[in-house]
Amino acid sequence: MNIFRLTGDLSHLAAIIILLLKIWKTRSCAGISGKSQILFALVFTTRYLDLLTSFISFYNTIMKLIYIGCAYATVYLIYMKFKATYDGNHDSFRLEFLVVPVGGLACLVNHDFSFLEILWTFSIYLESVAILPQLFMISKTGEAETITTHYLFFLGLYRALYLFNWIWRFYFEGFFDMIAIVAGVVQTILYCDFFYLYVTKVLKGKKLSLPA
Amino acid sequence: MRVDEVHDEL
Repeated sequence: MNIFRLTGDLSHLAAIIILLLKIWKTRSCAGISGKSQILFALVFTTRYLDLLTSFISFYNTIMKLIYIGCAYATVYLIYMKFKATYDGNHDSFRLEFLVVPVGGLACLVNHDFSFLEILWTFSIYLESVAILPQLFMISKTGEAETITTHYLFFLGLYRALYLFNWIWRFYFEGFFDMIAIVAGVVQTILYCDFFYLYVTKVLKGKKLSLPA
Repeated sequence: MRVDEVHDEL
């Protein structure tokens, strides 16, 4: 554990909590891509199956349980409790375009051709692109509520901090996991355009809206 | 790169 990883995990947690609170407090999931949230629930489920096979630390177990629980709670709020506010027409990204290629890639490029390892690899690849339906939705509607942009910022920040974590671990522990690193770089790059808009607009008090 | 170890990151 190093400072980058800890702050990365906390940033990830902050993103998840911000989204849940936003939906709960406003009693609305307008502007939120339910499809991205389904993908994140799938990511956590396939990655954390090792909860059943190995114990790493108390911290590790608790965080995994929180992530999984929050992911399913978010999906529940969007598709069940506040279904009436869900903007399905603008959430039109086709999930199979992500899940199928990612599944194929996980079977081809992995550390070990075993069931749990392939699911772990699948989750890593899928996480790197899981935000695309949300970004696609924002590009379709041309705007995002400020609280939604905070959510996206913390979600992007988490992966960026993990990049520093991997640099740290490479230098001080000689550890590197090429699959996680490449997927993490891809994931962070996907947020770059958004980071730019966040800094130039949202942090200056303006709403995030894209030019027509 | 490690195969037989656990994935300790979240």
